[in-house]
Amino acid sequence: ETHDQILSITPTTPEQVGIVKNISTQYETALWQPVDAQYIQEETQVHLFVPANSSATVKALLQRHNIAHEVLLDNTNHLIEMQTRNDSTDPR
Amino acid sequence: STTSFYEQYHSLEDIYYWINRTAQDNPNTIQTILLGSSFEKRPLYALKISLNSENKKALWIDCGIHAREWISPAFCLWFVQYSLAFYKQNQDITDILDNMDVYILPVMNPDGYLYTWTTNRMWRKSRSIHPSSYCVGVDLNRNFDANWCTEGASNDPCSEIYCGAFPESEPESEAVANFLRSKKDTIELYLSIHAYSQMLLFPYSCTLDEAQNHNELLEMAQDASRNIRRYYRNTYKYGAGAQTIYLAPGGSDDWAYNLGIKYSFTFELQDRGRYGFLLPPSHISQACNEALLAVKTIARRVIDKT
Repeated sequence: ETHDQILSITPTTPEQVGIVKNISTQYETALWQPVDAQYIQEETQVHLFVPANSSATVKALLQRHNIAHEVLLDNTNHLIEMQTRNDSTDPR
Repeated sequence: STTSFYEQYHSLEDIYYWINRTAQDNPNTIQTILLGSSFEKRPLYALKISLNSENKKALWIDCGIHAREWISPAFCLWFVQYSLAFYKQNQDITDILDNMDVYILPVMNPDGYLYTWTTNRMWRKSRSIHPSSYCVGVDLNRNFDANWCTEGASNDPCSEIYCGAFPESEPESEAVANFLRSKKDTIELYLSIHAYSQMLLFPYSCTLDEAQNHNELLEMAQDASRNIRRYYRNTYKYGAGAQTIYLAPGGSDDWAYNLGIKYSFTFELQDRGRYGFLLPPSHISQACNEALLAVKTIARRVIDKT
């Protein structure tokens, strides 16, 4: 992957919860939802920011353990560019 | 230029400029109040919008307690602009400003906000350093004195939900708490603006117990959610924080409630998770209008009750 991504991950067993907790505390990821690994539970969506250089490893881990996941945002870099672009008028 | 100033996100420098400029341009309406300074010694400015008579009851709104939640400061700017532009044009905001002063803190965590613009877009906490750890920052919404650092917070400085060394250990939370303590007899309604997931939350988050006026708060949030649904497709969920999401002790809304501000809410703005903290500028308008509708609904009900 060449872009940072947001993954939506849904663990369904206690073992999968444990694996997602481990992933979220490694690989320079950032939890969006829930805010901390202690809140991760079965059947609840986890939104995880994954930097491009960790993406392949994280996805391979999820696939190896049959953990359901999808790409929520494919190109966060582009969205950050949009957010920081300044083409507005003066507040007056 | 294709978009307005208020449909863009802004750097901390631009927000400070906007605060000064807004106060200068509206000297009879807006006053700048210096609440204190951040860990890195940046000023914490609140704006006071005050029209007509003195000694009114007041509404407090804080934004940007979590650094990466950019829609939150955007809402505070939006609210001020809307108040100035639509007073005497829109009945709701006119009634609110005729009956309440409004205190608005656009960026409660300026150090963190700057850090998200310059270094790490995903940063959430403050930027304080701790002698015993290499990790930086405290979750300011775990740092207030409401069942501080119990289940749902962490005493690990490396955690995203680190509660700090002691309640109000952070200059940002201490400054806000001191100001609210000094105004507790006039502030009737406390609002803290967050992102994301579209929820209207109220005490308690620090315990599963219900607040003394739980049903009243529930009805107000329900009414606000119903009003949002009338105009927008998105529906806001609502409820007590701990029951609706999870236990989260040390939050500002619980603390304000325990201080005596009986109408205390935390709003989680757009979206439901598609964009999260990276909500595109084109969505700012709807996100702010939804939240504005909730503020107006709840503020009018508070005015009717007090």
